[in-house]
Amino acid sequence: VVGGHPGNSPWTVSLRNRQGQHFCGGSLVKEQWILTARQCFSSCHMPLTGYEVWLGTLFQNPQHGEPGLQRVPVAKMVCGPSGSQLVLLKLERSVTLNQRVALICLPPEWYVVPPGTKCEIAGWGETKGTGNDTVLNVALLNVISNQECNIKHRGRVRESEMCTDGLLAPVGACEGDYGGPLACFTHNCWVLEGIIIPNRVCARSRWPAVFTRVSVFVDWIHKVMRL
Amino acid sequence: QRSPLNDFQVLRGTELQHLLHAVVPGPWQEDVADAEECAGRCGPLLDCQAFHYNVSSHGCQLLPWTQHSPHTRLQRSGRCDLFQKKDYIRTCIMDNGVGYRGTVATTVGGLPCQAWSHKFPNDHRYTPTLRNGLEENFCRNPDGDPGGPWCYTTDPAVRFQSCGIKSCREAACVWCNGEDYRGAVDRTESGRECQRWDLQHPHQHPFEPSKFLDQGLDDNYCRNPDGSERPWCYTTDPQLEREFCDLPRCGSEAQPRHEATTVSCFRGKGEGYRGTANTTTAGVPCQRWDAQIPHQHRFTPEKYACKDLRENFCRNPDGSEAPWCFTLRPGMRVAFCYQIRRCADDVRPQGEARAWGLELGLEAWNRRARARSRPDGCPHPPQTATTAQGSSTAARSARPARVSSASAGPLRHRTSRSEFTFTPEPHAQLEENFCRNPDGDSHGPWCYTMDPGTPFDYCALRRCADDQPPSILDPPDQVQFEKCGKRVDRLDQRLSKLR
Repeated sequence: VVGGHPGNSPWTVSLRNRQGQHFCGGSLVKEQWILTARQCFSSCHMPLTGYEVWLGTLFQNPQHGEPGLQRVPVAKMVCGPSGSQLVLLKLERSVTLNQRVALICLPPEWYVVPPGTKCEIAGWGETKGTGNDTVLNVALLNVISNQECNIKHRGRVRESEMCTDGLLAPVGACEGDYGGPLACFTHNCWVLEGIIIPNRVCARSRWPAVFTRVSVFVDWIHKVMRL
Repeated sequence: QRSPLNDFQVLRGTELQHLLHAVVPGPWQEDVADAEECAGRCGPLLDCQAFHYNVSSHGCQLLPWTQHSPHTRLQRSGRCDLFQKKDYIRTCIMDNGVGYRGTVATTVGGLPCQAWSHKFPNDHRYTPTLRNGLEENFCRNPDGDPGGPWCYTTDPAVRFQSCGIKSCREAACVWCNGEDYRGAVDRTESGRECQRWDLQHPHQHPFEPSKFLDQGLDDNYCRNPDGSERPWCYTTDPQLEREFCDLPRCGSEAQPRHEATTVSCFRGKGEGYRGTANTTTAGVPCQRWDAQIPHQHRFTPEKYACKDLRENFCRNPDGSEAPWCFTLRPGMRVAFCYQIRRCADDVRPQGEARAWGLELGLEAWNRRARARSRPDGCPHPPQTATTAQGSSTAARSARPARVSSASAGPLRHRTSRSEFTFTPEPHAQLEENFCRNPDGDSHGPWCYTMDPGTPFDYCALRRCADDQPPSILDPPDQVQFEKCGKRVDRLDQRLSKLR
């Protein structure tokens, strides 16, 4: 995250490849389910042996035996509907919820976040030197309407996507943050409104960032978890 | 610090059975700590050629035979791993082959070997013992002949001849950077012995064989699991962690042997991508591969000749998740090139669906009937649903749809974990295994699949061009949230206190 600051986001998880390296973020939507971005995986049917999800730590490289760290292998991947750029990961076992690990709410189906809503992104990705690379960084962003966003994006933003305003200083997601959450504080709780997907430019100042709009795919998420 | 297991080749989850019941293997020894200790017991014994290791009880059973012995058979086992002495199993030789205990019994000229216990037609002074391993008429090298294993022949005119068994080094060559190398060389270029991949001593390492099933990290053979320039291994020398192996290269380097290359999109991990994209997803220009500024690296074009590391194009020379490059930005060493399109590796759209495809599925299709539908395969608008219906039967992931029994009652489907029942829309009429949308899924027609790993999937159907869904941008009023989304913000103050 560029232009962020160390912070806490107990539903943000770190996806680890077989070498144990962090390569993407994700959001804990159920004790055994992580929602992340499609771009993080080479295929919907790739072998997941050795891939893990790390939770319960703020550190990019937690020491062995760090209290609170949970390392859970990924058991299954389900790709979202075409165009969703989403993937649901099922873990081999349920995580333990505590102060460091919490679920994030899913929005109602088709819920549209009102423009101006304050949200935040979180991740262990590239800070471009603006923050502490060794811990989880969080950045605050404001939602703008698709209409306003499409002015600069020249109509390319779809309804299954949503935008946040570009700030004067470069603030936003970058390499290694993809799949992470755009969480908005609504009605007294944090809701997963968007998923960080690769944008053409990282944290470009005065340029709106685009996210996948989770509410469009909530029925799919529930269906997968139910089936 | 070599492990006694270095002399053994493992077959996981395998038992070696002797078909002659009169022949009994050794007793199970439960007082061993691990497989290494078993290997330590079997290694020095001349009549121990292999052993079973029970992964749950940690016991071991020494065996006087291997899978190449007569009347034996390999059997899958949930309890045991089978360790066999390399010299009995390898089909190639190390050094001059003095230790070779394979079963080749013909000479390089094709002559059958004379049994060592026979003195006719060629008399000789050798007496078979367990130590010299002069079994039957197998090629051996009892006198350390530099030409490798040999034997007396059954042709009186030819007293003895070499058997021409290849050295392990020559037996397998290296394509490209050797990611596919599966040979049996277990020495580095300086002659050090390799450490086993399934051991963490003397060097700790992340390449656990169970995590890298596709890298063939067998025993202590040279391999290339991390996209290095050529096969390597951790060494048994505590002073040197890892070292390359000296292996012969196969033919021309220019092209990978079996990878299909793409230029406008990438498939799988993009190892075959040969396009000209030269910025990262974030738009940062890529560094030339043949430059070491601003980032020093080991991926030079000459060492990775078949990875096409031209100019500053995005490539995937090391098996990463997608094509990537070093960037020109000093603070950002590497980055992925996700902006490159993925090749359309799922099923091409077989037809179209209107609204959410609720109208599909009124009647079974046959090829002629489909010819009668509208030329674009699109059903009529909802208010005039007629008999022209779609017959797509493949999910997006190309998994065939499972047949639904079209009983009028609730639809029962058993998935591996739960029983899923629902009452379809009255007009869904689930026929055969055609894609349908009985539960009004907003993402269109779907089906259960024949793949147990994929209970259901959407079908590759394109939305009819003249059917746009209603806009979602006028938000619903009421908002209901589940019990979640709470966090303790005091945590990060504690972190700052940490600072």
